[in-house]
Amino acid sequence: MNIFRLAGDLTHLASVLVLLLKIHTIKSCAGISLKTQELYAIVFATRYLDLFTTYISLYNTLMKLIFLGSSFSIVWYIRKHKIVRRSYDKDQDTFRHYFIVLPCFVLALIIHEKFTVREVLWAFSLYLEAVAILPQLVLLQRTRNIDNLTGQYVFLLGAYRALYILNWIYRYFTEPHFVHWITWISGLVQTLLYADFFYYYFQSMKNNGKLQLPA
Amino acid sequence: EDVDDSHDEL
Repeated sequence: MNIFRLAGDLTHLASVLVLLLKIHTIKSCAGISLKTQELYAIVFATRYLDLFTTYISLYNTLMKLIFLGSSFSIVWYIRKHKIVRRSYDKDQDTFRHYFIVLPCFVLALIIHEKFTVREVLWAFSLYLEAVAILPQLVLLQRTRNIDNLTGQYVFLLGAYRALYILNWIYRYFTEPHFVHWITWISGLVQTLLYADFFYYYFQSMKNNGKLQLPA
Repeated sequence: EDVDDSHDEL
């Protein structure tokens, strides 16, 4: 494992911890899209099915369990926790799941590495992850005034994706035959979705001000 | 022979 991959995974882990910190200690999920969190839960549930069939490393297994456990517990908190759920911006978070899930599934049926259950679900999880942030970005755009933890959460998620791209470039040059078009293209699309957010995030840092997206 | 490295990432 190279440094970019490790840094990417740790950034991903940090993003989840920031979100759990916000939800668990402040007891608020204001500005967080339940739709995005539910899509991530589906992403991890379909991608990490191989937890039961393939062993890669202890690191790999532990991280998978953490991402699965955290994504489902975040969904639980927002839906069921008696205090947290009151802060959920239900009326603003209106993205429809099936507009995203269905096309991703159809695409996975058409474009995959092999036509097996595991490979189709793997491709589906990649396509879905690429666009799962959209409801969250729409919500940010609507609420406009973004609190620090929410801003950091989205920033860390974007940074994790950018580091994964560096990891693929590194692996391409150091490992023979490391070519995975499906992973790379969906990963690139996913990272590009953060471009606009990154722009305003760095602007707000430069001006030492609060993160605000334009209307 | 190629190793299956397609699923070693998270």
